[in-house]
Amino acid sequence: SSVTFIGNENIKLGFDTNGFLSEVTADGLTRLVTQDFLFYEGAVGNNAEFLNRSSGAYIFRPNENKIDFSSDHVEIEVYKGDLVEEVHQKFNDWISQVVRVYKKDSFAEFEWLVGPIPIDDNIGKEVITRFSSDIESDGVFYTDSNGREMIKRKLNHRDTWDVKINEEVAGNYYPITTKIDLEDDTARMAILTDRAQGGSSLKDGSLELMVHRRLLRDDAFGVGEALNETEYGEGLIARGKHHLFFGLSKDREGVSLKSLERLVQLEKLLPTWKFFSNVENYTAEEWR
Amino acid sequence: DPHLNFMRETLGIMQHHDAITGTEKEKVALDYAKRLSVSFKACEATTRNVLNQLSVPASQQQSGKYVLEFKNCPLLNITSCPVSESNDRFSLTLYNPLGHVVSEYIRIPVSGSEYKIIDNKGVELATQVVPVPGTVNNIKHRASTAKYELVFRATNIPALGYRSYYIEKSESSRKTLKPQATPKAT
Repeated sequence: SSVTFIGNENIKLGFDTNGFLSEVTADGLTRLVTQDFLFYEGAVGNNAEFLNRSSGAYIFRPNENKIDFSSDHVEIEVYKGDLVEEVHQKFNDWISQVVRVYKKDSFAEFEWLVGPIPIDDNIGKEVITRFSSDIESDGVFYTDSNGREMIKRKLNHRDTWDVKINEEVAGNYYPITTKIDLEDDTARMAILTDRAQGGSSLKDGSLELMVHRRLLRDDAFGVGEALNETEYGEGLIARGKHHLFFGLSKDREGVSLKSLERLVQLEKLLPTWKFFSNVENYTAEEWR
Repeated sequence: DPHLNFMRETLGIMQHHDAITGTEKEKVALDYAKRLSVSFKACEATTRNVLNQLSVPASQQQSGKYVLEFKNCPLLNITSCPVSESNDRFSLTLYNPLGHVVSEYIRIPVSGSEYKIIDNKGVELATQVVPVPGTVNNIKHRASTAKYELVFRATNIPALGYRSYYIEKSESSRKTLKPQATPKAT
């Protein structure tokens, strides 16, 4: 009946009555930030014509940029404890997510689970997660280059030639190996990925990342089969994590959000190695 | 060396542009996954030997008394680990591959709802247990008995070093929540 909150003293996330993320508070800023899962319908083309190829393993090409929402209502369960607060979201039978904030962190973790993507309607689907905010980014966003320098991108623009974008979605997609971000004079939003994904900012204040795709046609660039992945019967399930950073775009007492992102990026991509041992026959003292 | 060489060769294959971008045929993708899995398994023997050399006093190594099996759980990313799901007492060793000290929240798939965690100094740590989400794609497609994830904060793991934790299911949890089946090791 009202907004549900999870978080800590550093960052707080609000979820509206429909179960969607609706606001984020961090660094004394409260801004409208929404998150949703959507999917593009894969283009079915004539592979004999170069400019009319199907969407496939090599190319992302949505059918007339058609996009569908995965759900208009999300079932949620909320768990709060001393170490972590979580919201478990179910968007539909094949998309779910856990949003969590650990007690000492200043970012939020989104663990998504997508698949098997249904294809009974004979439509290939390319699923994205989209974070939308009121940040006035003026068409500018940044993507990383294999975890190194961040590269400035501008919607429908190339730095070294006059470009005419024929495909307004695919023509603005870039490879994201670890991070995508945008900002204005006040606020900043960044998302860290746990694997290489395609991503873009198609509207001011909005960031999107492609998390899973299942396509029914080969794109005729060489692989010779559709990206359908039916080996195990009904398509694959993908699971992964995004880390959302939100806050002031300027330095906070000499520490910038960017520097924190950089450190967390390293620790998330190179986490501790975990080794498990059966110690049924030891007491804690013997084990020590 | 044979163990490490298999991983070296596999990582060589993984440099192919089709492996990097995912433009290989499906059966080739499955073969890549299999090769990576076999090489991790091979290197597990190496890491186990090294960890035993580091953690067991030299005087005890001959007797083998305190030598432990250090197992990887390659399906931990989908909340599945046979060791933590089926044992009432197990230990977790965290190796920090970074050049600085780190603290990290750890999540372990477990079958019970109450656990005690003791660190290497004998200090009991704060824990929290969170249910594994019960969505359709999560239940139907995971071969795991884990109903919960055990969360704790591992602090001050030394740079390029390790820290171990002793984890024990509480008596009450042992009585009421026995796992229904042994997790599959695949």
